[in-house]
Amino acid sequence: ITERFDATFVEVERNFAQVIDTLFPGGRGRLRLVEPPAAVLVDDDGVADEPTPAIGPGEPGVELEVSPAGKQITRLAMLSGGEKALAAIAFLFAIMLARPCPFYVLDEVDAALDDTNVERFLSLVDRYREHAQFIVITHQKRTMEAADVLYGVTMANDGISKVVSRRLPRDRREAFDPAVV
Amino acid sequence: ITERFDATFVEVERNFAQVIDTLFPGGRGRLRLVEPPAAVLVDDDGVADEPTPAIGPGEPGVELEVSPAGKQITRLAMLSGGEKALAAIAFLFAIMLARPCPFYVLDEVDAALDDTNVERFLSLVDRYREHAQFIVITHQKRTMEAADVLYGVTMANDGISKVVSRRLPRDRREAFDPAVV
Amino acid sequence: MHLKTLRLRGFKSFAEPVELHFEPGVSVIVGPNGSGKSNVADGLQWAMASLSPTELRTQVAADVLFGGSVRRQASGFAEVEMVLDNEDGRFGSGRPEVSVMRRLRRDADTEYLLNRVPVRRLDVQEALADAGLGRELHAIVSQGRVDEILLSRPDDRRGFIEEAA
Amino acid sequence: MHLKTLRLRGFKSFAEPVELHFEPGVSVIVGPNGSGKSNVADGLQWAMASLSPTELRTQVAADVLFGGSVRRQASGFAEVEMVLDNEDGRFGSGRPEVSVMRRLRRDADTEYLLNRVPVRRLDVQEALADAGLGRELHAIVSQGRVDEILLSRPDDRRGFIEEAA
Ligand SMILES: Nc1ncnc2c1ncn2[C@@H]1O[C@H](COP(=O)(O)OP(=O)(O)OP(=O)(O)O)[C@@H](O)[C@H]1O
Ligand SMILES: Nc1ncnc2c1ncn2[C@@H]1O[C@H](COP(=O)(O)OP(=O)(O)OP(=O)(O)O)[C@@H](O)[C@H]1O
Ligand SMILES: [Mg+2]
Ligand SMILES: [Mg+2]
Repeated sequence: ITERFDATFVEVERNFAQVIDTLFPGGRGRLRLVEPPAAVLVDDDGVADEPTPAIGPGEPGVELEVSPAGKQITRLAMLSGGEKALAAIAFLFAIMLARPCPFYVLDEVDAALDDTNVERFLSLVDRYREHAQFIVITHQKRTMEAADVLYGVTMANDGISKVVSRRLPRDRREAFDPAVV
Repeated sequence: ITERFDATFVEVERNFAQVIDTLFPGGRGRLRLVEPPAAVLVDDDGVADEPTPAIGPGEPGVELEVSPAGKQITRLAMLSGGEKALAAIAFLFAIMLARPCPFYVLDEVDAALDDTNVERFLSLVDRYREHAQFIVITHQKRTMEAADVLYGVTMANDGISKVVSRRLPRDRREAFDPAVV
Repeated sequence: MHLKTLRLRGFKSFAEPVELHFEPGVSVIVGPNGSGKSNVADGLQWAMASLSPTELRTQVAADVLFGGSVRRQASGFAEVEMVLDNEDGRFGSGRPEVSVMRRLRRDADTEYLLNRVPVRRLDVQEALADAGLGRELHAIVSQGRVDEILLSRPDDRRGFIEEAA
Repeated sequence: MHLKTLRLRGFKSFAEPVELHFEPGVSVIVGPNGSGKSNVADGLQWAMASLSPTELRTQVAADVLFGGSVRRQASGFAEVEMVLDNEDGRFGSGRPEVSVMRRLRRDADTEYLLNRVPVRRLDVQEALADAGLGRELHAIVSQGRVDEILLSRPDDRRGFIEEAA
């Protein structure tokens, strides 16, 4: 099992660096195997020995590192709201490329993104549309224009949801008006 | 202290219903005083008596109820992402009207809102601009147009933030292009 | 393989039966705040045998049943069916499509059905894992929770990759 | 009373001194992802004597110091000053404006200053409460946390109203 994990890890790592290249041009991203928090070996009388770094309780975990262009390696916690969303999307796509699911549902993952990063996110979705089916829930107009098929969910004054759908031929994308669905 | 609380509560409750009217037209909103989780009185031998509802450990707490137009009274947890943001904004404004702070900083509170609700939020900010100073961080174009003064934060490839500001006279709002700040 | 059809009935705000037909490629779902978009995602989570109140945004299991509105009675029955296209034979068994369904009657037990035949929850989970829809693969990213994948602990992240191995 | 000026130096991504002049009415802050908008809000929280790692998005106190970039050394000193207009005399003491400042040198203690005179943290908190900037009044709503005000417990919400009483 470890062999398979190692092979997949290398593949996901390579994917991650590649996807980060699209989402953070000029930045860097990598995955690192980190030793599990070292188990502190306690000898018989309960006194803790020196923690032995290598033989923690389980397998090594996976640490993510992302540094946007021009910035030092950033702890994930110090990234901005939009940068965090992009880094998470990158990790999701890195795994998807190694083992695609039949479909993905992404519910307003673009909410924190500025216009430039919405475009980068959409270029990623467009590039990998053959790998998996994407179902994206959004309020961003640019994302609506990227749809092959658009579904409008409505609710009248009765608290009941209805759905209408419209196929958006590629050439008429620009003319789309979300209020009209 | 209870008297003052009671008077303020009545005021905040009235404000809340009024603000909900703007943010959820046709909907209803109210605040309710709820008894604190009743203290279960334990008699000497540790057997729990009937919980006495009225004399919980502290003062009654405040419960919020919001029902969008056409819907049953909704537990807050069942509201949608955008509805929750609106309900929270309503509560914040209800307290602000009772006791305004000198300024408010609202960091992307409009991120989950659709276009209609961004407009409702902005009409609220515009109506109460004499009550308090609002400093709003946003990516929504409509919100940018509502500014008296616009501040653009930029970061070159050196990881260092700079700020430029531009006064936006009321008549030139429409022509504003965020990319140019 | 891809998602072909999703049917919802009596589930959350879908008091009336609704059917969505999907195609491969990119589908985008839009609509006003509170109209029911995330309820579609919840319907998929529910059909995929989720029991998590956080993922389903419920407190008790019966919260998935249409709770009524000013104009309509509450519903006593919820059903969600997802139909996967199986032209690529990923699911084996020579069927052109595979149906995964979940039902709930108020005050009764949940029912799971695979190709309209009642099965145990475990059977659904195994079938989904075979189809590449195992829980760890994050096929559904809920609203406001895109960061979760980042904020998990290093050994959780290992789990995501192991699942993909 | 309103916020008149905010000065940041060596605080988070503000390695170079930056000054923002605000007016009453509606000010809007824009900029690309990661450019430093929320760091401005953090600067205000910090000047207002916050010690909360969640509010400040830090793990240790020194995380507020500019940590360096590929082109620039880390900073050893951070200072944030907020100047409140006091024309309406809300702050008493006949001053046209009031300054609240916080400083930190790496490996030294934090300093609080009121009108540029060193004071204790408690003095800053009391002055802010007098000015209507008490902690419970939620003057600063952080990114992604607008729902927090809703999700608090009923007795917390009572606290918000008591503070306003
Ligand atoms: N069991 C239920 N019965 C009836 N209505 C329900 C039920 N559960 C949720 N709802 C309603 O569904 C609505 C929320 O729908 P949902 O979260 O899908 O909205 P949304 O389209 O995603 O909106 P947003 O754009 O704000 O995220 C709520 O207003 C809620 O009242
Ligand atoms: N102590 C520090 N030293 C240097 N840079 C820092 C420090 N703390 C945070 N940063 C940087 O500041 C950036 C985040 O800034 P901030 O959160 O203000 O962005 P933002 O403009 O709000 O973006 P978004 O629109 O995505 O919310 C991060 O990229 C981070 O690297
Ligand atoms: Mg939603
Ligand atoms: Mg931000």
